[in-house]
Amino acid sequence: GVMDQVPMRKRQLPASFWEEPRLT
Amino acid sequence: PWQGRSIASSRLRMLEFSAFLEQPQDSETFNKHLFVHIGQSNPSYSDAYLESVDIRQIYDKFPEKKGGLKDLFDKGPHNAFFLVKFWADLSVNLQDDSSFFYGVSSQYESSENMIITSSTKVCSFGKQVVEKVETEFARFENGRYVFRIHRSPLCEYMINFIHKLKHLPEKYMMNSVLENFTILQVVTNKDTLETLLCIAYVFEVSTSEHGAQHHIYRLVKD
Repeated sequence: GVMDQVPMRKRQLPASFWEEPRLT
Repeated sequence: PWQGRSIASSRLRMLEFSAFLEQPQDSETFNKHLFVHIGQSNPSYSDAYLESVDIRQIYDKFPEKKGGLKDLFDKGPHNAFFLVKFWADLSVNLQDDSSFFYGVSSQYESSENMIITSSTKVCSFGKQVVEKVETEFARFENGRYVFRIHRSPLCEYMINFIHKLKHLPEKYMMNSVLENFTILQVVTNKDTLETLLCIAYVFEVSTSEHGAQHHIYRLVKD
């Protein structure tokens, strides 16, 4: 596919995808 | 209200999901460690909808051949497709001990009486390495049908994987391995083969003191 080998960080994902929730 | 706000299609709703390790403390008590966990939620109409992710951004992380994620999504229904980003809690001491139990439990509910089949595919670099298929009958409880996959043993591959991951000295190394590790769970109606839920799981290691965390997204194709 077109995304092969593209690091996840370079993909179009929501900002929250990289923000670990801090809730208990 | 849970449609669009939790892992639920118009036919089936996930109530709970956990992967855990039980270690006996003494003859009567167990210490239960949750690697990942989705707890019961009760969204209301005032809650925001889940964020969405374009499914094409993750196609290559899951099986792409016939019957893969793309085919499944094209078949629909689109409201059954979700992405879960887990921050797994690996802050547990693992020893090789046969008295340890590694398990997965999950629960679902529906307004329909049916038999469900859950297929769970572990993927490495988008290619399936192992699959578990489970069939579950409904139990009528409190006016709805409940499906419980209770304490399903984690397979050898997964136990070894967790052990190897734990042996890596730094979290960034674990996350680098996890970048190419995914799980695809597809729940279907056994008789009609209709897709009831399709959940794509991706992972990082939790840095929180509060244990496993997660975000849930709807998968869409804009």
